[in-house]
Amino acid sequence: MSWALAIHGGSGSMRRGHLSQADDEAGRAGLAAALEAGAAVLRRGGSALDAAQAAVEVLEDDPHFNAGRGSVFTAEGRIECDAAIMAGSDLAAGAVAGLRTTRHPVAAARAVMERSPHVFLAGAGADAFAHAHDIEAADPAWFETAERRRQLDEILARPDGRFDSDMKYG
Amino acid sequence: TVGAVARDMAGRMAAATSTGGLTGKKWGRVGDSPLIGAGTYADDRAAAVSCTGAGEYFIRLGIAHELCARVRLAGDLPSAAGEAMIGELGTMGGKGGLIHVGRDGPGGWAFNTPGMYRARAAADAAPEIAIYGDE
Repeated sequence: MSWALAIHGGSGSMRRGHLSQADDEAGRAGLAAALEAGAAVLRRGGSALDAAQAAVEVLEDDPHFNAGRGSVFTAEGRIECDAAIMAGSDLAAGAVAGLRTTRHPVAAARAVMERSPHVFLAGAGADAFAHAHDIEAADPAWFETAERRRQLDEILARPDGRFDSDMKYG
Repeated sequence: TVGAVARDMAGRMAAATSTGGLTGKKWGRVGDSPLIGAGTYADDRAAAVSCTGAGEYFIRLGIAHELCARVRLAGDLPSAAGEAMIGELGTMGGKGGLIHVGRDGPGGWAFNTPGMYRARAAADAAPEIAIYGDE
């Protein structure tokens, strides 16, 4: 059987000329790094689960993508991360929502899948579970970037003050 | 939102999705990414799927699971099932995209937005990276 991998960094209104050259290059570099992280696992015979997690963790650390570091802000000015992972062999699955202090949300989802009797944990309990299972913690400041703060300010300044309903920001 | 779908040398598949959600979200709003069957699903009998976009529509359509069900029960190729699901998404007024990998062949994607950050690699294919819809 031959291996295969696909990744994404989000869809939206990016058109040619919409992204700066720097953002275009940074996006492609981030995708290339994540693709290589996952492909390296598969080339050496590693599992699909490990490959998917490795690729997503690279993107979670890349501030150009809306996950982990570089996530968008809530209306209250906080960052809350969600993640899920699933194995096709036995339909095992793990998911977390509303994480605020866990560096790699996908690693927390994997721990829920493999080290708890549950599928889905949310909020402070999900962070507490992650930290109790040695999943790396991170200060909320780790996730914040000036660009995302600017985008939040822009949205909140709009008269209707609605969330990013037209998915302009990742 | 970011995601990955993989098939390993043993033929096992996996899907993973991670997101910060929507800018300015309120009241603890959660989208499709962490909902198994909506934004993330994997079934070795069919495919592995990770989604991105207007999460509320992906939740209502159960898109990741539905794509796998079409492959498993109707014999669709993942690519055809992916296009059909994005078509249904658009019909409901939703926007977004998905990536998929099946029991053989390279991974693929489908989306109805102007662009999508996407990439793929396979044992027998050169890596591809793209952002704009016309790439």
